[in-house]
Amino acid sequence: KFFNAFEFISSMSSGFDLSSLFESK
Amino acid sequence: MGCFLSKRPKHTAGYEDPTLLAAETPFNVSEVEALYELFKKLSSSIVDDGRIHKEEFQLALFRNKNKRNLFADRVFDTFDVKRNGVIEFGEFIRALGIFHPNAPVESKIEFAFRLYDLRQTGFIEREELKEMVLALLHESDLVLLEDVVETIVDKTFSDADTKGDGKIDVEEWKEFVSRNPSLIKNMTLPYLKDITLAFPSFVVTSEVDDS
Repeated sequence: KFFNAFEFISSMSSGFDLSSLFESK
Repeated sequence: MGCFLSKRPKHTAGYEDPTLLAAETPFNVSEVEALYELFKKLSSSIVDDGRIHKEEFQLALFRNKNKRNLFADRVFDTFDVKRNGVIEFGEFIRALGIFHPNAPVESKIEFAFRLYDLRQTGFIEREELKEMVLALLHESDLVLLEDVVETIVDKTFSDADTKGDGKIDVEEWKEFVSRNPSLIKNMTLPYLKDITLAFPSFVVTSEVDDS
């Protein structure tokens, strides 16, 4: 299967996981 | 006339009227007010000045104010529309609104484009994509041969850069995302669908309570 670099980035980077902002509450 | 003492709540300089913010975003007024509670907490975690500094953002994301991360930097900078190095309340609400499940897909696609356009040239360039892949490998403690990274970047780029001019413009990006919709999966935060249910602890404020 084609390995999509953008998919790799978007699905794996913790920097994109904004749910942590809410968990800090 | 005697002097009038207002009981209005104290808000910080960057505060914006929740009614106006609700009109511009998928949030209703009480949700904007609830998110103000979150904003106050985030913006006072290190410097209590009513604005979120990058260290405060990093602290919230990683529990570590010194942890640098390319993607967290990009998210911060994309929230910081005024580019003054801090996230103000209105910027916070408008940007979070894009992550709302009901926000238009188009705005999610454009926001993701801005994130990946590292040098804000209006294009995603090959070197930027490679830089992001390398940063993620580093973040994840993964090692890939240089040739493999080049191949992944080349393959992705040849698929997305349909005009073949060596850079991905926003139209190519939209078309690429339409073929790969999972690329914007992280642009939706299900929590935002009903903040007042998911985060009842935010909903403690009212104009009276806050004064």
